[in-house]
Amino acid sequence: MGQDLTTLGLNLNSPENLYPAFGGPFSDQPCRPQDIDFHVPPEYMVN
Amino acid sequence: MEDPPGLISKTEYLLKDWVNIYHNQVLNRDPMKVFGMFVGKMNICGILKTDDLITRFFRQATQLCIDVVYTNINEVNTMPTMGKSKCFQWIDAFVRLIALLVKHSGDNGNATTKINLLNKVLGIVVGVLQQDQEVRGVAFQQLGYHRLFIMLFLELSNPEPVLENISLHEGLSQQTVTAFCHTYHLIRPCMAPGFCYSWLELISHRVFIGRVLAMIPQQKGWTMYSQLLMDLFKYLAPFLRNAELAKPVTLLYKGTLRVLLVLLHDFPEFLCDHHFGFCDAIPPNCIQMRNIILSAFPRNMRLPDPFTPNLKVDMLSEISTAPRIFTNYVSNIQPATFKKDLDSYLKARAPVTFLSELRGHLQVSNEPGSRYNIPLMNALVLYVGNQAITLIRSKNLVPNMTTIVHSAHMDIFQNLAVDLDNEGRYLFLNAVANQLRYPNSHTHYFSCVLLYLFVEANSEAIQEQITRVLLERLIVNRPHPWGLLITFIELIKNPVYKFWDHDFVHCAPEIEKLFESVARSCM
Amino acid sequence: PLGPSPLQKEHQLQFQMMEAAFYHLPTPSDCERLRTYQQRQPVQTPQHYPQNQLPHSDTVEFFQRLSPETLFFVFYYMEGTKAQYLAAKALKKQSWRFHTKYMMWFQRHEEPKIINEEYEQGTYIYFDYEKWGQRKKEGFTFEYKYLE
Repeated sequence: MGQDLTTLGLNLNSPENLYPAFGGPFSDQPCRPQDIDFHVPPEYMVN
Repeated sequence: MEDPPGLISKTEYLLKDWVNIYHNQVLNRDPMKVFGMFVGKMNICGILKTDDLITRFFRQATQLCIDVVYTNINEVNTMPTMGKSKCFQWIDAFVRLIALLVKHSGDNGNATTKINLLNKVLGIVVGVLQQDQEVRGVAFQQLGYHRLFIMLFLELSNPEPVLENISLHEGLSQQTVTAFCHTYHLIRPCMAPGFCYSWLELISHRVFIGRVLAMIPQQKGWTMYSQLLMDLFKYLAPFLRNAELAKPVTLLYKGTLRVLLVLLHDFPEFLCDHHFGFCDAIPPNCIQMRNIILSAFPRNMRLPDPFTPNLKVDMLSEISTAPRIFTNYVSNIQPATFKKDLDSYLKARAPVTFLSELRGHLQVSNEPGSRYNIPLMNALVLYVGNQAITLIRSKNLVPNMTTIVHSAHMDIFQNLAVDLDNEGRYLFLNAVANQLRYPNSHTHYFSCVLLYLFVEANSEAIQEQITRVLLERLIVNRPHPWGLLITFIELIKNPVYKFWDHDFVHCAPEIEKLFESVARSCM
Repeated sequence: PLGPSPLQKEHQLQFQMMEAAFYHLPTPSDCERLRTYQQRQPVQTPQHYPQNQLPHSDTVEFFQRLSPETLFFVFYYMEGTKAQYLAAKALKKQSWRFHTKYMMWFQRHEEPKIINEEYEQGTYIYFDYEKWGQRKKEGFTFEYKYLE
């Protein structure tokens, strides 16, 4: 019967593209905002 | 040839120095000044004197980073966060050095120097990876290479103020993507099976997908990406031919499904354009994975509900449009003499011997399960079908149960249906069913072909096999291609096919119930 | 009718390499910059805890509903990520301003006493990330060259 493809952790009904937050082929969760490296203004790199 | 004496110690000294610079945040305050001073040190060490020395430096430095991984591998496995952080401290610093050297090599206006250096470095890492895999075998660790490739790609993908004119930036980023696509093709799973999980991560990374499929103008990255997916399907194929999948295969297979679902959702036109090549590589028993690809349809297209009563498929505006096929499938029709005979038969329905020799060209062995040349079968079916559509169109007709018959093209299809054995006919019917996709001229024509072969079959075995080929594609979990649904609905609904009269429809209670449930959802 | 087909020698070798790699798979954090804080450490929580992200949790609108304290936490502990970027945008929408020299967020407590081309001066609330709390600062001069 194959897999139930709705259980692979992808929101297949999302109106937006999935790839920008795609968690990868072995992850059943999309990336959270804190997982996504972002080109922030250098001043934000406070650490 | 051996490295010149002292090179390894110089490389180690320079790399350690750079790692300190990178991690002491010194780099962040005035990156160009710090980088310039470090290049001065490299010069003093004579590293930049010749192309050969630069190459050796990069190979040594790569090896040093990989050695750090193996040195810390126990900690990586027991305390991943700590262990990996040690490895990544070195690798991330080395990557930044490579990225700065690439971006600032040659003068700013010249992307070629930069890309040449990038390709050199990527080639060096590939060489180290392949040698490492050969030497260590199952002890090979993918971690270091994984980190190197992805962080270098991300570094080079970051918007770069240095490269003033965007066109250079565009050009560089397009060539950067091309360089990485070539590199990933070189370390495809067939060549580096120990790297296959990382490889799938790398080619499906959100930034990489965005770059290759969305950012490069005019979809120029699509063909390169289709090549990488072909590499994946070819690697998986032998493992997927067996219904019971070993765990390592299941993981890679499920990962592939996730990537295909993202592509189906975000880039359906990409799957539409390259479906033919993918169906050549995907084993015929991978029904659901193939259905994902065949279910793709252009986003601007509205598909009528296949269950709409009295749906007039031939009235749909898109039904006469030929789909884009980006695979050069005609080149699979070999040998050239066969192609010549085929063309002459299509033109003049002669020589008649062509039909009786057809099976001989398609059958390549007597080994059950691999008797036939599948790419040739697929190419032959599509080529003959395409020729038929062109001929029908040239008479200002549309494909239907009248216009597709009594032609050289249908002779060939009927011959294949009658003359091949069970296995061959299954592959032939699959080649036809693989064209049942979204509303287009191929879906329409091949739907008529299947239905015609059913109604004209001279044995119930053929009708049963046509039903099986359609049914096995329908009973798997979604998605299901639109063209498959409308064909099956027509078969069970239109009394001209006498579908319900056949014994095989009632061969088992659950099969009968299944047909009835599909029938109910149609009525 | 194809049935299973036996693996050839080369596929068996490939399978051995793949199987070995199966025991040290890449993890999502292998593709992310090293995090000083908040590394990914998946922990199995009780099933009745929400296991998935809240819908739209990656939008500025969602971040605007968070308290300033939460936004400051995200800003200072998730640097270099999209979360930090969204937290900064949400703070600005709540009329906080980032001072690039003190690397702290300021908010006017009342209309400034002085405003000119270079700076404004008055009473501000600022968030002190060392003491982790909001403070009032009177007579502060906010030079525009430090306004991000």
